[in-house]
Amino acid sequence: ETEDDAHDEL
Amino acid sequence: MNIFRLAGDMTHLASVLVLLLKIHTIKSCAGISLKTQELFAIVFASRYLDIFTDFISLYNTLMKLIFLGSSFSIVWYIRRHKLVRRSYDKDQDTFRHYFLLLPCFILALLINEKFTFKEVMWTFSLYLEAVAILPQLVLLQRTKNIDNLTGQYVFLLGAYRGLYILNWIYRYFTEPHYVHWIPWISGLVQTLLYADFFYYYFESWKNNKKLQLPA
Repeated sequence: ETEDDAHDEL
Repeated sequence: MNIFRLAGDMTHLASVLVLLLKIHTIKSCAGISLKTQELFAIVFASRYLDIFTDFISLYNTLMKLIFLGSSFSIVWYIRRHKLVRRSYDKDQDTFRHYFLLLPCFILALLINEKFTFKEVMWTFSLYLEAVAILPQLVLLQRTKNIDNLTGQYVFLLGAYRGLYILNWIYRYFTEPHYVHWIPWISGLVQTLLYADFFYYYFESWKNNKKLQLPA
């Protein structure tokens, strides 16, 4: 997972 | 993780807890739209398909489990719990929520960042979440006396969306390639839907009066 990925949001 | 994102997640968590607390302790779901709750359950189920495939952090996995578990248990409570079911205003909660699913799904098929199953489902969940509050807002407008917990629940949900926008602005300036039009626009639409509610919520708070939305 890269730092700038919206997929790490809920 | 920045402070806006954390605060957003915490208000989101608080909103769910307030609702569960209301349902569990008072055994009542008066003023709560089952339609909205069903849409939220679908939103989380389609968004968190990556829960077993991509590990981001323990925090992330735990929060996903909480949102999945809470949204499905709220739906279960309203549909199946003997006492809670009785307090559900079926006749007031008439929004045709199924009609929101297909347009959101088609839009996700057409406009997405990557045409894969998981990505389309993720995008679908964003579009659906943007409009999922509509049945609840319609129900609030029909309810004469909105109880405090219901008002707080909707307020916390709106606050969560507002804080996520601040989180995106922060990330845009601090992370080099952070540009995501799809969550931004759908998140903005979602937040705008709360604008009217916020106005009346603050008015009632300022005047120390019970929350009532104009019909």
